[in-house]
Amino acid sequence: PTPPYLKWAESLHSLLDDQDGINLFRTFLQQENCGDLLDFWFACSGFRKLEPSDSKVEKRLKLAKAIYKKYILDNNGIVSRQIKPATKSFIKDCVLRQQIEPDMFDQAQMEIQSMMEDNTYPVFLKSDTYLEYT
Amino acid sequence: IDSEDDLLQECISSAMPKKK
Repeated sequence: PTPPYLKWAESLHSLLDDQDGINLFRTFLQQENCGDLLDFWFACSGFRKLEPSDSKVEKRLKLAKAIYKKYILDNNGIVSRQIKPATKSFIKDCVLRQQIEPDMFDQAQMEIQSMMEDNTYPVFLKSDTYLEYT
Repeated sequence: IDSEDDLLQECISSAMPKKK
């Protein structure tokens, strides 16, 4: 069978579908001071997965606020800098009006994902971190 | 009551793939 680390080179999704791959990618991103990119990406996925039925409205609002505050509010943060102003305004509006929808972070997540696919992921595949692991 | 950080961590962990 194909070793996992070769699969990681196939696509960003293959990498993010494997726990060891995620850990290695996180180590690499932390060295580059952009570990928040990955945490934000997973936070968006986790937020979308919250079931409206089994999760209290209050909890969803609190979580949406926490994601907004930690990653988007500070315009100098690594995540915030990669998200389009219109996308940030949309999320801010959702939080302020308390209109909390499962897909409210989807666009922001896509923007961060594109950035990782075009930038940090190919750099990771050429990094010492990855090459030493393989 | 969960702190915001705990809530965030729980959310991030929930999206991670399970160990194969």
